[in-house]
Amino acid sequence: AEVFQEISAADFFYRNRDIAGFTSPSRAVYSTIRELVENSLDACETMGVPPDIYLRLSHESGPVDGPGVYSVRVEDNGLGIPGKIIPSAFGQVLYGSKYKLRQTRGQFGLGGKMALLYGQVTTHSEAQIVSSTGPKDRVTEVILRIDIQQNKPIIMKNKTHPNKHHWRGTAIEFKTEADYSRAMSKILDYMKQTAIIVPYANITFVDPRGRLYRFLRGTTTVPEAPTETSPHPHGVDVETVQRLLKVTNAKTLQEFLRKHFQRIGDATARKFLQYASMGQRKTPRNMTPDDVVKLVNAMKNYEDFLAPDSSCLSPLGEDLLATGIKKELGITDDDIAQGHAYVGTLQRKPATYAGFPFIVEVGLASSKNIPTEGKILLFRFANKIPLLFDEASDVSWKVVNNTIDWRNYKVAPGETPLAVFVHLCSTKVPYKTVGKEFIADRPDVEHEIVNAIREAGRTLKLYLSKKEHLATERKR
Amino acid sequence: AEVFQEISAADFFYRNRDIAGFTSPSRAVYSTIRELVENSLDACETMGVPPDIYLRLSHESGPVDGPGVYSVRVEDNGLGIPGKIIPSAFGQVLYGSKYKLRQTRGQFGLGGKMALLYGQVTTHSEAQIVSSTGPKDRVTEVILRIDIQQNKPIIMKNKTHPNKHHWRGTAIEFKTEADYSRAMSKILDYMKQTAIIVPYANITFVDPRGRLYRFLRGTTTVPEAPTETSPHPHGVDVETVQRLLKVTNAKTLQEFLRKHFQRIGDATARKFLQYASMGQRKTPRNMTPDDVVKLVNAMKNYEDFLAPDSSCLSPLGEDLLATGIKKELGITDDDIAQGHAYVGTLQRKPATYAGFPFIVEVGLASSKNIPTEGKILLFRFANKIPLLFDEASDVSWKVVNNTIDWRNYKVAPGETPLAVFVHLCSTKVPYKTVGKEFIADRPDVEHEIVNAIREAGRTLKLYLSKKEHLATERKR
Ligand SMILES: Nc1ncnc2c1ncn2[C@@H]1O[C@H](COP(=O)(O)OP(=O)(O)OP(=O)(O)O)[C@@H](O)[C@H]1O
Ligand SMILES: Nc1ncnc2c1ncn2[C@@H]1O[C@H](COP(=O)(O)OP(=O)(O)OP(=O)(O)O)[C@@H](O)[C@H]1O
Ligand SMILES: [Mg+2]
Ligand SMILES: [Mg+2]
Repeated sequence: AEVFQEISAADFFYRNRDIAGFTSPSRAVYSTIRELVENSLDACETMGVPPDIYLRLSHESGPVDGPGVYSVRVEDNGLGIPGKIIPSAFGQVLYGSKYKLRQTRGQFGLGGKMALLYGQVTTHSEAQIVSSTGPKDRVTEVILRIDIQQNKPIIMKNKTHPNKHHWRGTAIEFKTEADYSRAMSKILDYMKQTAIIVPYANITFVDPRGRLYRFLRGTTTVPEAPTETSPHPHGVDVETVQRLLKVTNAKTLQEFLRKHFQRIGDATARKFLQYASMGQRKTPRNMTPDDVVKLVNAMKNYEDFLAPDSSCLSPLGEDLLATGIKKELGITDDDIAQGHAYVGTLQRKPATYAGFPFIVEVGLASSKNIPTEGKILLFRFANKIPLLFDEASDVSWKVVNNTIDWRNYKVAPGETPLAVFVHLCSTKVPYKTVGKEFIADRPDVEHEIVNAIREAGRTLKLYLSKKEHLATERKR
Repeated sequence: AEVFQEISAADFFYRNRDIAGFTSPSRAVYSTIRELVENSLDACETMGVPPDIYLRLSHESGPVDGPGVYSVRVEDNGLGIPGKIIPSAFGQVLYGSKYKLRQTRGQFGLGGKMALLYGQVTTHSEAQIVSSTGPKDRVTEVILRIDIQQNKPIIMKNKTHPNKHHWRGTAIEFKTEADYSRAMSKILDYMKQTAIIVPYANITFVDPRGRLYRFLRGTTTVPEAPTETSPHPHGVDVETVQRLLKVTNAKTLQEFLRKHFQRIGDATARKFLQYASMGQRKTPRNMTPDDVVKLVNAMKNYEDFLAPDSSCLSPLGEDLLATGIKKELGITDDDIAQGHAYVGTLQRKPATYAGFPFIVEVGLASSKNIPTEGKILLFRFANKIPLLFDEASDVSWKVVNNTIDWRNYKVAPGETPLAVFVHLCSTKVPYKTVGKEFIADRPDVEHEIVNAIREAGRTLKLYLSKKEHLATERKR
């Protein structure tokens, strides 16, 4: 006879931690660092402050050249976490503040817990979290482990201290099994690429060999924090609408639509309800399940809603992206002026997939510095996170290597030195896995990336044609 | 101020259903069918009975050429589900009977629920499940929906009936939004490839256009059902060992090791405990967390454990794989005898990754029937499931297209007609996503696939050399 069992969400992600990017001691230390840094960046951007992030990885025991025990410490000047919330924020899987329709790096309520969980199951380490939400708040210190089978924190210490230094931010420390020597180059790439896509952040990294890496901000201007948005009628289903109907205090269907969805004003609501032939007597209170199905189908098919509002998004911008690209590739403005190198960036108009707004920004760069090695160098970003693994599974890779006909732009792929930068920002990034390493090839997203690269390619073509022309001139 | 929220596992997979393969009405109907069929196949193989599976997809409303409402019905002659269990098995995410170390198609406790959930959120459908565990059991009928926010079933009907026909099995029916015209060819490929890898199953499929497809069994011999196995010491971590220590009734550490792990006999236990320098006074009762960490590290590093036991696995076998390949590619034994086509299969010795045993079986086929279109045709299987999506992200694709130097085997990739079949079976398939569509490139797994193809390649080479030789002869 079969034996049946239920498992908690923590147990599920413990058993399947490879799906979240925690496969081996080298991959796990990379994932640990990126999950913690992304939490800190989110926490700072939400406040609109330039992030100051300090990260230290120290070797505790075991081989230095292979898996050993390391301690990880990260500190930020972000908005902090209320003392009562800390145990759940770090001890309960599927708990967090990023379950909204808002452009944040976090979206699963899982990353921080995975880092702690991996440390705990490899070294039995507990985690110490210290945080304060500002000068008016005391400093809370929590030491906890995760009860994986129950998916709840095991609190070993929970006390507050006076906030003598008027501090605001969060500091986290725990031990974990790591293989730094194998992960080092990816970790440093992650830092460097974060510096490109978050040019207003200071990141300090002290590595296990005692080396100090400083990634200094190139600007103190922090862009507008992304804002939360309502669902768009094209992104709904029966469950979403039923949940809204349950909690709404709207008296009429018109009011319900205006209040809970974006881009529905009075006139639109009225016209739409006519189109949907929802009777005059229907109210949020008396909607039957069949009414809801009818309403949802009408919402999905009605073509006269305005496109999703993208003002909630916070892209990087063409200038900042160009600055970051030049920095990463070691291209000076002089190189460009003298025609030895090219950097071109562009930001597309907002687009949508499945009712979610998104913006694609691309950069193309050509310079002798760029190693060709038979391929086009691809840098991928989503919601200002660098994506460094599983390149060949990403929609951008597919576009760059299978869709774009580079000869149209005077590029011989693998011979002409070329680097392509793609940044996608959205209220929901269509990652293919919870490990946040590559983006699914959803048609709307794929088309937008194709069009962005084609548009950017035309300016690249001018540069390469001119270069080719000058070279032929010189020959004569 | 940030608003914090916890969500249930059902809510998590509802919000991220694309990660589970439920992206669009066409992809979702494929995923729905494969999740249900795989549950039925598991249920039959566990009993050792040749599966008889009936699947019907009928169009209910909406466009026939585009997303519409369909009803899905699947019936099997498997082991059935106990009446009291049905609500949780189909109404609670992260609940199931496949959380063991055993080769089954299911491994997440999620698939059946995702199919029902997608139907529910697109059409508000309830699901009817009817099951009996055999002639001595009554027939239980349950009608339910899933309370997504609470992750529990909402039972709308739950009654038993006398089992007049002495039936054993399960029947499930519900409605869902589907786009059959776009999914049809993938669904039929899935059926055909299931017929290859499960040659002892009968599958009947009635499609929305009323067409009947019958995939008849080629053999009535059902292989030994896969068995459950204990963890191998190389696959442990602190959490696993702590859980075992909590529940064990072993009085000594030696007994604990022998009882709860595979491949540890009396002598091995003693030698290992000496190697680990676990003091004589240590018992399962008085192990401290530091002792557990020490024990786990020793277990991972001790080299004298026997390799994981693979007798629990149930591969297809070289003969059955060859039969299935010939059927799929329309190659007759006559074609092969006359040298017009080649089919070669081989089963590798068991291997392991991260303490999990696995077996790789490969087949290579060359015949004029095989379309070349500039690439090598690749068929992928895992635990007797055909994998039809995300080919380019799969470890087998990487091996076939990037690692193997086909010229060593007289193959000009894309010109020489070639089909490669790869089947991996394991107590835990290293899928990269919960959608079970592609396998991660874990080094041990990748090496094994490379070696399998190289080994099979040598026999292919003989055939292609001979063919080339005869062709040159004919020219003179
Ligand atoms: N450094 C930090 N500063 C402020 N809040 C934080 C910090 N780290 C974590 N949090 C809070 O804890 C919550 C849980 O973090 P966690 O990384 O587990 O999930 P997430 O960031 O919401 O989603 P994801 O799994 O995609 O990372 C966050 O939503 C955030 O509210
Ligand atoms: N047709 C069936 N016959 C017998 N038992 C079934 C059947 N379908 C589902 N079950 C039972 O219900 C449980 C839950 O099924 P579900 O598909 O949700 O998860 P799973 O098969 O365990 O894992 P996965 O998510 O990988 O498919 C199964 O473990 C099995 O015990
Ligand atoms: Mg996070
Ligand atoms: Mg299943």
